[in-house]
Amino acid sequence: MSIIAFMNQKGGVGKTTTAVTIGSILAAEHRKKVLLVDLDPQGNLSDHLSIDPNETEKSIYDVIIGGLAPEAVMQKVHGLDVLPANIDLSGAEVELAGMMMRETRLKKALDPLADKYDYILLDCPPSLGLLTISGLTFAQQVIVPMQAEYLALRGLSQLIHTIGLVREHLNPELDVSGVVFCMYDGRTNLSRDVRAEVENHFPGRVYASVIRKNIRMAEAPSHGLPVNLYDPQCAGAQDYRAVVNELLSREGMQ
Amino acid sequence: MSIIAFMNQKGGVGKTTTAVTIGSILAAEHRKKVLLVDLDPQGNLSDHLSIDPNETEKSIYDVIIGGLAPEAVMQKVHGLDVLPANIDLSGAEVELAGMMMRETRLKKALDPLADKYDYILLDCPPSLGLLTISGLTFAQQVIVPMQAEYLALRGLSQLIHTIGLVREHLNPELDVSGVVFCMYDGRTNLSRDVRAEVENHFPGRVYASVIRKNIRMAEAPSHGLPVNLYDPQCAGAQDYRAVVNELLSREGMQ
Ligand SMILES: Nc1ncnc2c1ncn2[C@@H]1O[C@H](COP(=O)(O)OP(=O)(O)OP(=O)(O)O)[C@@H](O)[C@H]1O
Ligand SMILES: Nc1ncnc2c1ncn2[C@@H]1O[C@H](COP(=O)(O)OP(=O)(O)OP(=O)(O)O)[C@@H](O)[C@H]1O
Ligand SMILES: [Mg+2]
Ligand SMILES: [Mg+2]
Repeated sequence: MSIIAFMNQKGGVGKTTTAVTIGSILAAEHRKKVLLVDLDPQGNLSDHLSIDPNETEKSIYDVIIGGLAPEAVMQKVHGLDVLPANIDLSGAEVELAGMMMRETRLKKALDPLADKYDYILLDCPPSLGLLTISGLTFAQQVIVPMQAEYLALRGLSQLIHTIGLVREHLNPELDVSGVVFCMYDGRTNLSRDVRAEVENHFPGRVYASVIRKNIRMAEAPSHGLPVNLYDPQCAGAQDYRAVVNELLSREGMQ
Repeated sequence: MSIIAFMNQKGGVGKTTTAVTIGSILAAEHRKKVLLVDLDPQGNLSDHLSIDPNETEKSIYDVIIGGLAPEAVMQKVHGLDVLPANIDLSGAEVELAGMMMRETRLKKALDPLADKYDYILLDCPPSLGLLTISGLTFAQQVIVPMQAEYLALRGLSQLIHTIGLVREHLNPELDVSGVVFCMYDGRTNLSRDVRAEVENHFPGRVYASVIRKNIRMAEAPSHGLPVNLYDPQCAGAQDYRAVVNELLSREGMQ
């Protein structure tokens, strides 16, 4: 049983796309039981799976802040269980700031579910605030979706620093298990330079498989489908299959 | 005198690149006095201008939270005045949550500077939290950098909702003055569809000039330079010049 947070405070690097697509391939092609959790007030993971955050009455907000049982907000779609986000979540950061046990509320609510799933995947917002910290407190490992660009590279030291703080105070087993390059264009010097530098930061943890830039990836969410269901043979779906195979072999099982 | 917030909670859409490049062109090519403010704990605006947030002792954090005068943290680089960010800013959201007058602290600190500049440009983080709200409370207008993709489109209703709340409670003159498409690839149906939909949301306010995808844009930050100084004749620099011209003509002056 693995609990993985997809986290990077840099915006637009592929966190949501990676959580949704890996989850969908694990469920549809490796027969794993998968729970996806949308911790981003934008609700992009929910949207990507055709769950409209604007129409969703109850969400992960009610679980974290309201103490509702997760089963009461869970939706099933495309063979996946989903705890969706909605607009209420955008107030959660400020509300959590003043609450007791604010960092561990998500963990307390979801721990009882842990043995029902093979994978629980958390999509984090582009920030190091309390929603991301809640996700890191519950997760066992972090996969960092990464764009091979300079500004994304600059954020790594803050990312490592924050994970270190969570490990020290809230979750001793937490660590970065992998870095996956998304929207990767191997022809540019910039991409290759950044990739080399990231491999220095995370020796042995940068996935050999990369996700190439591919318009079908950007189209899939508008159809409410993960790319492996939208266009199963496209380059993006193939690339994510390779990443899933690498994830499984890194975990010592296929 | 214009105070413009570059804001979009969707990550990676071009907020930082747009604020830096417009600021640099206004200063270097239109002889305007420009102040840039980095409200993002990532410190990407600072980085883009070769101000290392990790080496910066005093930052906008000390102005908003510590009450320091903005002149005490100001740096001058490439003909621009900059109020940089540093790592302290990542604690600001939670600290601000419990403070008196939390939304207006930035405005109180920077209002006295207003008559010294032609343009004050604010780079907001990818969230609707208190740092973004602080920027919206101080700004007179909002320019929304936008990616022509489905997930970015989905965020517009939350963005409009948040600006409406700020206008109602904190800043009656605030409005979206423009939307600028960044990293635009006009050959795809997705781009054209999204652009048409955004024009419905913001009639008359979508800039005719778009910023095309261009690798030199992604290279410029690694050289600590705005693209108009890094590679003045590249497509990105030309596109941003067209946007600046449109900004000036929309403001009724050249
Ligand atoms: N391999 C790819 N090729 C092309 N487009 C992609 C690819 N992966 C993701 N995208 C698109 O790029 C944009 C950013 O991806 P995504 O939203 O998954 O990133 P994110 O890190 O979750 O963003 P945020 O920081 O806002 O949460 C989306 O519009 C998505 O559809
Ligand atoms: N026109 C362009 N063509 C190619 N790359 C671009 C372009 N504009 C920006 N970029 C690159 O795309 C990435 C995202 O841009 P940028 O960081 O400005 O977005 P942002 O909205 O400020 O992100 P965040 O949400 O993390 O603050 C950066 O690596 C930047 O260098
Ligand atoms: Mg996302
Ligand atoms: Mg930015």
